[in-house]
Amino acid sequence: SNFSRLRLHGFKSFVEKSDLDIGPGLTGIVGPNGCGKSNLVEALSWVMGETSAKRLRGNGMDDVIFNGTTGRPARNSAEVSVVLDNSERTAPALFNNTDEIEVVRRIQRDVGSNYYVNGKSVRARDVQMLFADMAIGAHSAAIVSQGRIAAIINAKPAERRQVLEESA
Amino acid sequence: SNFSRLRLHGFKSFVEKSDLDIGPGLTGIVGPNGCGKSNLVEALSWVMGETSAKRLRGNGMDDVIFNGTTGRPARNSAEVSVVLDNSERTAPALFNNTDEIEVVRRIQRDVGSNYYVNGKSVRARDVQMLFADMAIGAHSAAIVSQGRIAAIINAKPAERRQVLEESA
Amino acid sequence: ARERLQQAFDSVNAHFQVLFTRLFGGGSAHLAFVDSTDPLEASLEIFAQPPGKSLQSLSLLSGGEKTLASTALIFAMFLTNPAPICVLDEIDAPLDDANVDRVCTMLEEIVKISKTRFLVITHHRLTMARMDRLYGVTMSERGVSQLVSVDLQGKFDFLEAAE
Amino acid sequence: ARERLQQAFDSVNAHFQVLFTRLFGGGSAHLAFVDSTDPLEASLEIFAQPPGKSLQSLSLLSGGEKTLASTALIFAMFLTNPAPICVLDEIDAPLDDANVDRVCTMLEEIVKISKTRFLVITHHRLTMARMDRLYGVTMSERGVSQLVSVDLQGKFDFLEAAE
Ligand SMILES: Nc1ncnc2c1ncn2[C@@H]1O[C@H](COP(=O)(O)OP(=O)(O)OP(=O)(O)O)[C@@H](O)[C@H]1O
Ligand SMILES: Nc1ncnc2c1ncn2[C@@H]1O[C@H](COP(=O)(O)OP(=O)(O)OP(=O)(O)O)[C@@H](O)[C@H]1O
Ligand SMILES: [Mg+2]
Ligand SMILES: [Mg+2]
Repeated sequence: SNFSRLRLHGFKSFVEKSDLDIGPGLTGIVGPNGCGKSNLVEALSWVMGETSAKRLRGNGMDDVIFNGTTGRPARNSAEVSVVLDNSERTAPALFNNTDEIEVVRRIQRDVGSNYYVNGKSVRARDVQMLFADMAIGAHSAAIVSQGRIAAIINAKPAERRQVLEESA
Repeated sequence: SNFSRLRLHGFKSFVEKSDLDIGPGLTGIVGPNGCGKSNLVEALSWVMGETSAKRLRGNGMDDVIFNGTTGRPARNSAEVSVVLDNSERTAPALFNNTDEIEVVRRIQRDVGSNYYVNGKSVRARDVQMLFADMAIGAHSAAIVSQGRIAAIINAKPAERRQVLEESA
Repeated sequence: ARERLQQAFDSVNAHFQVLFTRLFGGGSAHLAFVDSTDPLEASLEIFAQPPGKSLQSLSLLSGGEKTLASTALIFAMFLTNPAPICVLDEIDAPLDDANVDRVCTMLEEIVKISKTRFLVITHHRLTMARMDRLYGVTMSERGVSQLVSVDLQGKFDFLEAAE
Repeated sequence: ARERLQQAFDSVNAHFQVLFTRLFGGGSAHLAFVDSTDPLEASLEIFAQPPGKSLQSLSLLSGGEKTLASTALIFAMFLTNPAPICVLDEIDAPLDDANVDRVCTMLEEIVKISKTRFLVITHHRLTMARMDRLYGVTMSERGVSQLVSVDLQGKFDFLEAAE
């Protein structure tokens, strides 16, 4: 299945609803320092089931919720969704009955997050399994966050084996 | 005192004697990936008394000695010298009787390193003190090695205090 | 599981050797299992030798060389078990212009042979120019990010300029 | 020792606030001793608020913002107790063009008011153009570094080109 759209609403600096269409080939993302490019990458990891706030540069998971600017108040919830094109019906059986699969993660301040697939509430594990079957996930080597490109080479040999297992 | 020249001979990829004149203001250093720019920075830290091979990206201190290419054999010794302009006679008393101070560090494979100031053999501690009195040194915040610029901000608060002590 | 890991290793190793030599314009590299004969217990060691240089520990490679070697390894894993999406956040930051060009060329080749979609974050003009489409992220209202699709013919300058 | 540390803190803090606001074109930042009233025992905390954004933990700053904040702190220490030499190895790698320009402008100002000599390693054309002199490091013989003084009018291209 292909990734076709990422939508953020209230996630970090993306307080307004924002859509990123993911076309085939190479999509470049540009902009000045601090404008929100790496926040987009973290939104993708988060909707795929990221459980570590630290990997999202936060102290607690609530740090992903828009925390206000000098001109706007903080929010109390955030939502990210990713739409997968499943017209070739290659998704795992549990989710393979529609042309599109929309995975949503929603967080409420001080409450926690919920996951939905095509509107149905599911567990975090279900979402993590859905992506793992597609050889992708929050901790996949295919998501190279800023400053981490050399991390594979600098990793300890035992950690490197784990990365290889992912491509098995 | 000003730094006026850095000379490398047999240090890492600088197998031939190479001189870098350090003029006032801004001296840019450019060149393709892997050509030896960061090796220059490490040569400066090393001659100022660096004791950790790891901070010079090596496993042991002998890793700073030219270890050969497909066209040349490895060497067994390396030497770096730095010349300080002391015409204003601001150096610590021990070394303050000449217009120029030349600090040399020489290493012999499997033997270890020796330090010399204006030709006289001195201890590592003497060299470290000479530079510390000038508010500089191998671990100074003024030597920002590659990829470490954000290290001050990412450091633990207790480590940051140590850095502040240096400017006291 | 042991067999699958061995097969993955063989494939990643084969691709890694080819991609490394392509990105460095020569030299050689390979992977090896060490510390145990059982792949499930062993550690993975990486050997890399840039063209004309002697084989040495990875830690002595330069910032740009480490980036290139890592890129070769990531793409080798890709070709073994392609992920549907790949995100690269400023991997071109430590590279000189010649290596930016080589990485972009390799990206274009991988796109031709796999269905993988790439999101490439960059400040580098050379990389921007090789993209199929561009999105700009701006903060015209301070602290609030907005996504803008950039007409490729349009100037990138307004995006990189200071607020 | 306690007194000297307190004096250094006051000076670095004062410089840091000014330099941060200049590099970010606004906003505010300051240092604080925490965990103890005795400076010799306390830890040093850094508070940074880019223009228009709410005050938050340093870890949420972007790659470029962290680089700018670190640069402001290093230069603040400089102005407190100037070192004779400063070496900056590709600090401009994570920065966009506008911030490269701001950092270079600040470097030029610091050079005017102090005797510090700077060695600046860079791949960025904008930075190269602001240097007083340039040295190239080449490896015309593979694996062997050679230092070449570059005539500033000369093209930088031969240095950055692939071997
Ligand atoms: N919960 C939040 N609410 C509001 N803003 C946030 C939140 N978390 C992070 N930010 C803001 O996001 C900004 C960082 O964005 P990001 O790291 O995506 O920038 P970037 O475009 O990647 O920049 P660079 O080019 O420097 O890497 C910070 O300035 C921070 O203030
Ligand atoms: N002891 C040694 N003998 C010979 N060559 C060495 C030695 N130690 C390191 N090198 C070589 O030096 C090179 C790295 O140089 P350096 O890190 O200075 O490059 P650089 O110019 O900073 O590149 P980049 O722009 O990618 O950061 C490596 O390719 C390595 O082979
Ligand atoms: Mg970023
Ligand atoms: Mg380097």
